[in-house]
Amino acid sequence: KANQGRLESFFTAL
Amino acid sequence: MFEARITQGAVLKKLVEALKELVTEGNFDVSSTGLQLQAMDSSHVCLVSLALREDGFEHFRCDRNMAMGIHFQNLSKILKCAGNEDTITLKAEDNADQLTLMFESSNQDRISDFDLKLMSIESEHLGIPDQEYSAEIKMPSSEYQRIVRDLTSIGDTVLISATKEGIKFSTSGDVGTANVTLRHNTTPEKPEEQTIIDLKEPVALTFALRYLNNFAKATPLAPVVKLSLTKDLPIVVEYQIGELGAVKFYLAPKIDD
Repeated sequence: KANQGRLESFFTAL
Repeated sequence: MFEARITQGAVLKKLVEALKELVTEGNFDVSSTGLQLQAMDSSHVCLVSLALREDGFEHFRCDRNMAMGIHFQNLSKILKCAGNEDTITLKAEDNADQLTLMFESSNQDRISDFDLKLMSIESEHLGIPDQEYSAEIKMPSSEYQRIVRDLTSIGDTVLISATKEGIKFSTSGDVGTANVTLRHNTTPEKPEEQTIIDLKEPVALTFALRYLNNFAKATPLAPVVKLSLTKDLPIVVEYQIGELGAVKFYLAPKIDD
């Protein structure tokens, strides 16, 4: 089963 | 002071309708180059990035950079009071706590103004690198809308795979399974009816259909939508708003355990 990723796992917080 | 005038007020109405369910609030960042917004949904799964260029407006003036905190449901309530043919002017004094919206009918015989209370919003900006994507697909926005709407009635998630055969959307649920494949097709004379697949390498990613379906609320803004895919990165669903700018939606993929 796949989990929903969050955007912070892909992009850096500024 | 800030002042921006747009003859096609309907564009602003459509824009806010497209955003208001995804993001409840966000900052309109205005500067001399235009108006920008970056806002995430409450679960930090998707992000809206809006950029409207200064020269896309009939008139644009911004003396000082400002972040105007907008509650989108409230802005929507006000914009519902504007006619589809109205010219809309946005105005705010420097450091103001309200945004004035002025609506003028096309024959100038009705003028109304509304003040929207602004909010103070701690915005969390994400740095999104410019990058090459493995696959970029341009298709009619109505086709995208139809596919995600149809598949949402079958399943919760969609596997989007781009290969040299085309782009395939696959889902499954209690009723069964569904696959829709679009092939590269430049036969239609009108560019907005073509499907253009620019593939650097095959890619397949899984996404929650609920969000992709929500992005399709931007369909009235543009005849064409562009999807950009790269392995292990959020999908970008992009609508060009004529000469005014663009709205991009980013959605994080589902990750295998």
